[in-house]
Amino acid sequence: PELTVLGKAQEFFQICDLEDKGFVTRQDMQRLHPELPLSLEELEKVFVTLDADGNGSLTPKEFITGFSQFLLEQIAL
Amino acid sequence: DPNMKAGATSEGVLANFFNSLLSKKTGSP
Repeated sequence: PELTVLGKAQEFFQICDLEDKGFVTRQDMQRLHPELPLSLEELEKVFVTLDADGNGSLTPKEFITGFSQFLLEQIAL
Repeated sequence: DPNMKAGATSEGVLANFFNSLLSKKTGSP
């Protein structure tokens, strides 16, 4: 199951990191706006929440951590 | 604690975000 979670997190990371830079910026996140039912403000909130060190870019590790937390919450519910 | 409040709101948004990604993935062929 851990591999599946990692695989999913990486898939989602790649959706955000279209240019395959290895990190996701605020702009990358805002680009998802037409595709996802979230407002620009909400996408900004998602970015800030995932950006644990607050350096303005999301690493795969930060993304995976956020996704794991989300899954744990879902399981708890 | 304002941080606690911000955290709670962000969690909901995060769940919304990942749920959207999940349905986007499963929704496409």
